[in-house]
Amino acid sequence: MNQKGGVGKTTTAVNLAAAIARAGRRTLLIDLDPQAHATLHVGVDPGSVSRLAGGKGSVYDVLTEEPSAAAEVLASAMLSIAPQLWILPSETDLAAAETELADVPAADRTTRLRRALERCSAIANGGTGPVPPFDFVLIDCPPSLGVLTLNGLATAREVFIPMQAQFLALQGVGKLLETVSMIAGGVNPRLRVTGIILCAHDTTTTHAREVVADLVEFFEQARQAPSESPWKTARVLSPPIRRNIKLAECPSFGKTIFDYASSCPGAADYAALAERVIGEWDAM
Amino acid sequence: MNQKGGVGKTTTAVNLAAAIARAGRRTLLIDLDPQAHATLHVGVDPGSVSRLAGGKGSVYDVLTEEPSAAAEVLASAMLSIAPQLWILPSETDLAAAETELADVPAADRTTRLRRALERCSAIANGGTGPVPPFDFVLIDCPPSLGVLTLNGLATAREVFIPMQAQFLALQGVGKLLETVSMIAGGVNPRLRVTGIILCAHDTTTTHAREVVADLVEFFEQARQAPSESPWKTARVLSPPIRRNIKLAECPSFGKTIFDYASSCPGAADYAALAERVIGEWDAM
Ligand SMILES: Nc1ncnc2c1ncn2[C@@H]1O[C@H](COP(=O)(O)OP(=O)(O)OP(=O)(O)O)[C@@H](O)[C@H]1O
Ligand SMILES: Nc1ncnc2c1ncn2[C@@H]1O[C@H](COP(=O)(O)OP(=O)(O)OP(=O)(O)O)[C@@H](O)[C@H]1O
Ligand SMILES: [Mg+2]
Ligand SMILES: [Mg+2]
Repeated sequence: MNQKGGVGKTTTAVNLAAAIARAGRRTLLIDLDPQAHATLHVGVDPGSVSRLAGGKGSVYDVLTEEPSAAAEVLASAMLSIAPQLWILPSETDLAAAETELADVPAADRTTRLRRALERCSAIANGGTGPVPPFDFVLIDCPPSLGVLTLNGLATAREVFIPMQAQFLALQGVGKLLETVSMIAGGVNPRLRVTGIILCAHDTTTTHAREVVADLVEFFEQARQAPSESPWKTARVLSPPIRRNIKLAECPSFGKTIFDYASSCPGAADYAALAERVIGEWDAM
Repeated sequence: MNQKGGVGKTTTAVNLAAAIARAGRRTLLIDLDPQAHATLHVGVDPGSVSRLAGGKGSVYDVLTEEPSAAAEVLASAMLSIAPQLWILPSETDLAAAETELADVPAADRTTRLRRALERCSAIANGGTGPVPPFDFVLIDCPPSLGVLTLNGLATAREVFIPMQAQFLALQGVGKLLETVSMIAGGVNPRLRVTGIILCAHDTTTTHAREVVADLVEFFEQARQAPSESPWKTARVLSPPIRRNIKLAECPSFGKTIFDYASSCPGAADYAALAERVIGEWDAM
């Protein structure tokens, strides 16, 4: 997540999920953004998933249904898009969810997604579930700190922050961490920031190196600080994802980078990042 | 304006305004974004402008004061930042303006900025004004279609849409034009879309060329359509602004590109674009 727009959230959610799935882990990608870019990116038409249009439903239904019914909806709305890879798609109506949920009490409206997923895995672990238990769930958030992103933060164990190593991009990080603190201090005490994913990274410029140095310094200070914070163990993750035009092209074909150009630098970088993410998760 | 984040709105507003001022035209840059990036970009500290902090005020005061007082506020809040170049800065409190203005009737809350500027120029043209009449006013909008951007659209004569020539960037253009239509059909009938400014443009890739071709085609169809629309005479503007690291560096020094690296490609592109913008305006 990152409230700043156009930083690489969707490109990262889609291609990291695809890389993790290719490593053999059962992976669910949740598109929590009314722009539905992750949905488009994997070749699903957001206009066709709406139940009003005769589709099987979307994350909008999961958020607005009663939690007891939401698990059923989730199971039917999920679409298989590659071996070991499913998506819970978004649709344009998701924008209305923010307004509809405004009347719901705060602790309820920020935990809708989590409770639906928990019910799903409770059923699945019982063996008769509609939904396979997942090894990894990746959530693509919209560029805002509203109720949709809060549902993402309330659901997640870890926060990944995609960003570009540029001066103006640094300005929003403080506000982002405040929001994580609020959720970690409230409905999701296990939430922690795993780190920053550098997107569209230019390894050659001094400017990028200086911004990265700033970030590394910031996390170093957080690690040494006496107080606990959800980003105490956060860091700038490796490898950075280099700028690579193939990553900008493949959404127009409805494909992940691995189905479009599996040996380009963008694919190599996301595969390497996935390996680290899986390795750390196994080690925990 | 462009509701998508990180597309080049601020970089364009600041450097185009600076280029127009260097061509000798009296130019006002208005920072309508609570992120206050344009304010930062020209070396002004958004924290220091707030009247609560003893500063001379910001666009927040202009929007929330009674229109009769707003003109005075505008005159005092404006800061001179270069020969012929002034900024009406933003501050963080501007985010609160959206909530505060929600209780104001719709036609009132979207025209606060315009009415304050009109009062200012009425006073100025009377010769005793606090504010110099301006040749050009450039407005940097936030990445949203909320009340701040609506104030920008209600005030402006022309809409410039900065964007990057990438597939996912195309997805938001429809919604943007809908919003322009709504304002042009309501409080600002003279509003028209002048065109698209291609930012961080990569002239070498097929992908960028294909996206530009899509845009050119779209505007061609709008031009030939029998119906009137605010983008009937819109087009992809020239030159595109090439990707140039200097443009990402200079905000960290609080400088426009012309004070940072006046002979780099970024400066050349914005200077050339300014020449076209001025030429068209003079010809109207
Ligand atoms: N490593 C990269 N190399 C080249 N282009 C990239 C890279 N990462 C992302 N892009 C492109 O940059 C643009 C923004 O990326 P993306 O849509 O993933 O950002 P986002 O943070 O999800 O945006 P939003 O805030 O709108 O949800 C897209 O056109 C994408 O294709
Ligand atoms: N032509 C360019 N070459 C290189 N970097 C650029 C160029 N144009 C913009 N950038 C950089 O891209 C990032 C996004 O640009 P900018 O802040 O102007 O976008 P924006 O649309 O105003 O974003 P927001 O939606 O947050 O207001 C910034 O770090 C900026 O310095
Ligand atoms: Mg996205
Ligand atoms: Mg901006």
